[in-house]
Amino acid sequence: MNIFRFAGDMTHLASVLVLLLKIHTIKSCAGISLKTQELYALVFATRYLDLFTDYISLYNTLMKLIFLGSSFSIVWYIRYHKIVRRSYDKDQDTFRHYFLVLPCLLLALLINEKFTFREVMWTFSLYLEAVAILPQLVLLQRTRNIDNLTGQYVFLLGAYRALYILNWIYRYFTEPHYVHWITWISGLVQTLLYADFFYYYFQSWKNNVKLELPA
Amino acid sequence: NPKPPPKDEL
Repeated sequence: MNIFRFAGDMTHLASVLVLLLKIHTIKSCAGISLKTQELYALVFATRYLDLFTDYISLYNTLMKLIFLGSSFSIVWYIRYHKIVRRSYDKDQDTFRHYFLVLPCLLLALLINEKFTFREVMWTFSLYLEAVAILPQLVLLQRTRNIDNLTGQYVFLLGAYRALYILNWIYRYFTEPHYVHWITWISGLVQTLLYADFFYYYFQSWKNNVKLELPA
Repeated sequence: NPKPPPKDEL
């Protein structure tokens, strides 16, 4: 464990808590893409298949349970909670996220470190996580006034992977044979997808104006 | 062949 990865995990945790806070306290999911939440639930379900077979540490197991639990409960809230579901804007959240799942699965079958079920699922979860934010970014461009919590949620979600890139650089230089091209390239693509969001987020913070993405 | 190291990252 290094400071970059720990900071990344805490940032990721913070993004999930911000979202749960928004949904649980103000009982609203306005501006939140259910599609992105469903993709993230799938990412965690396919990435943490080793939850009960490989024990790494209490921290690792605890965080996996938190990410699994929170992502599925957020999907449940937006789909079935009688109050929250009313604020879900399904007419705007129209990204065909199934078109993301299949290419990621095919790519995982073609490009992976080892052709085993567990490894292909893990690789699939990496490719899917890289593009999972797309429905949310599209929704933000359609949502005129982005509320603070939603903006903070997306920012933290992007920042966590950027911190992971620093972690990979650190591990590359400190651990012999630590090379994971698939993870690194997926993580880089994922972070680059946030580039323009980060730009507008920073601008809105610097000029102290409401966050707004150009359509 | 040795078992690949477990994935220690989240």
